[in-house]
Amino acid sequence: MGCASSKQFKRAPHHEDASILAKETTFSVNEVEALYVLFEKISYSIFKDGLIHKEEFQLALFKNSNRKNLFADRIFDLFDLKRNGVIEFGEFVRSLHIFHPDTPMEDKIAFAFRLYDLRGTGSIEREELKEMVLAILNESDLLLSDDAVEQIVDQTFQQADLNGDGRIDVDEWKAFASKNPALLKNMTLPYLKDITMAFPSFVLYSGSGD
Amino acid sequence: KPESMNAFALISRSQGFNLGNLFEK
Repeated sequence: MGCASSKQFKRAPHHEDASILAKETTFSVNEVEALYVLFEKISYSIFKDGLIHKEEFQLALFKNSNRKNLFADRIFDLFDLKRNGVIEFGEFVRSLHIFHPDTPMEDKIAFAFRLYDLRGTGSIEREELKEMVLAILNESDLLLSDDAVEQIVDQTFQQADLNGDGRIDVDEWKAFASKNPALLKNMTLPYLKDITMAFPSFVLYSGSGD
Repeated sequence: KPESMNAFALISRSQGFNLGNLFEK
């Protein structure tokens, strides 16, 4: 009954059928199975329950399970489609699909918007943008005066907030991101093209034979 | 120079977005 032991020794939940996930995403069945090898590695790194907890996600990203990072938190929350505090295998595959090189740019733009819309209001507000700029400065140990930060935020709003209402809505974001594709570089993971090469041991798990 | 910076370009460099690290063995 104890929380700690049930978290440590719970049986792995049966993961979703690879063929269903392959139909819904850019990945083939083999690639989904290869992703399971990666998922399993991450999801058993601390809690051994076949679910990715935030600490395990941070450990995989930063080699440190306690490292707090606003943007890693946002990614985790968006991957956690059911919003139950853990990432299941289906959520992992459906979310990584966005980062596949072959996924349409519109999907990446939409995902990035949700990342940056910190409070989920349907637009990126000035305060949110400033909060994110302060977070990246803090993360990078960069020191900038408040005036300089305000200037960066102002200038970005001048470029992106086309109707000047003090918020960047989804259409303004689409226009801005389309004009500045370098902003979306972090939305594409070349690794996903070669996932079966990176994790070839999937054949031991798969038996799917395709 | 801060005046030539785009906030989103700055933010997109966060290590938190570096999902490539998930694939490191």
